[in-house]
Amino acid sequence: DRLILDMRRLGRLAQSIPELEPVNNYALLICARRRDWNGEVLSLRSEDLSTLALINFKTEDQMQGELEANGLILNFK
Amino acid sequence: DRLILDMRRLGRLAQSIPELEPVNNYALLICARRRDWNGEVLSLRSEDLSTLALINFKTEDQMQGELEANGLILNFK
Ligand SMILES: Nc1nc2c(ncn2[C@@H]2O[C@@H]3COP(=O)(O)O[C@H]4[C@@H](O)[C@H](n5cnc6c(=O)[nH]c(N)nc65)O[C@@H]4COP(=O)(O)O[C@H]3[C@H]2O)c(=O)[nH]1
Ligand SMILES: Nc1nc2c(ncn2[C@@H]2O[C@@H]3COP(=O)(O)O[C@H]4[C@@H](O)[C@H](n5cnc6c(=O)[nH]c(N)nc65)O[C@@H]4COP(=O)(O)O[C@H]3[C@H]2O)c(=O)[nH]1
Ligand SMILES: Nc1nc2c(ncn2[C@@H]2O[C@@H]3COP(=O)(O)O[C@H]4[C@@H](O)[C@H](n5cnc6c(=O)[nH]c(N)nc65)O[C@@H]4COP(=O)(O)O[C@H]3[C@H]2O)c(=O)[nH]1
Ligand SMILES: Nc1nc2c(ncn2[C@@H]2O[C@@H]3COP(=O)(O)O[C@H]4[C@@H](O)[C@H](n5cnc6c(=O)[nH]c(N)nc65)O[C@@H]4COP(=O)(O)O[C@H]3[C@H]2O)c(=O)[nH]1
Repeated sequence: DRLILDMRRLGRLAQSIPELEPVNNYALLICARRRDWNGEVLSLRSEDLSTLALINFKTEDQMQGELEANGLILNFK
Repeated sequence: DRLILDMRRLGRLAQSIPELEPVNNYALLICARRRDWNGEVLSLRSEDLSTLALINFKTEDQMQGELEANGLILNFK
């Protein structure tokens, strides 16, 4: 299912947790591609969880677990 | 590249041009999936042109040509 990220929190945590920098960079690349600067939430495609896991050398469960453990997933809809 | 459809015009033309009904139905399915009832424009993925061509027994060039000939494509961005 889709992934809804808390962009404000992700930007803040990525400054102190190096593991989250690639996630923040990926999210910012999508925002730039869309020109979507609402700045609060970013809804990503379900396939993006696979892509994020791949580029972070994790399984999808590990990636999702790390995002949840850091309070970055807001899923509603 | 993406496809931006004029939803208002598509809904109107689909009533008198049977060829356009499947296109209108596909667009409405996407609107429902997103709950995107802005009603004016619908931006579709570049892959959707392939899907629309397939389900309408046309090539991509024929599908795009038909949409353009009916004034249904608003492409800006
Ligand atoms: N509400 C909604 N609208 C959709 C959806 N899929 C496509 N669109 C609309 O269709 C446009 C073109 O999509 P694209 O050709 O796949 O081209 C996209 C795609 O290649 C990439 N992209 C944007 N957002 C995402 C994302 O969340 N994940 C991935 N993997 N790529 C994305 O950037 C391009 C431009 O994105 P946009 O400027 O946003 O422009 C998007 C957007 O207006 C969807 O699931 N929901
Ligand atoms: N900027 C932004 N906002 C987000 C995002 N994810 C969630 N939201 C916010 O949460 C609501 C649901 O977004 P959605 O699931 O993408 O569902 C959206 C989406 O599918 C579509 N939509 C709305 N505006 C656009 C747009 O400018 N382009 C495209 N392609 N789709 C849009 O209509 C649905 C309802 O939209 P809203 O009522 O406006 O309400 C949206 C919006 O306020 C995001 O990645 N970027
Ligand atoms: N601005 C923008 N936002 C994007 C893009 N791709 C994905 N998103 C955001 O990520 C959410 C989940 O996308 P999904 O898992 O592919 O799940 C999507 C997808 O399976 C389908 N869908 C929505 N729009 C399109 C479309 O234009 N073409 C196709 N083929 N499927 C779509 O409906 C599901 C729900 O769509 P949404 O409620 O809109 O919710 C979308 C939307 O908020 C994009 O290119 N641009
Ligand atoms: N997932 C998601 N993404 C969102 C949402 N709201 C905005 N976005 C993203 O932010 C970009 C700018 O949105 P905008 O300034 O509201 O301005 C938008 C909007 O006013 C309109 N628009 C174009 N296509 C659509 C569409 O399919 N649905 C809706 N509701 N508006 C669209 O044209 C402008 C450019 O649209 P896009 O190319 O799609 O580019 C959108 C889209 O990538 C949202 O609720 N959910």
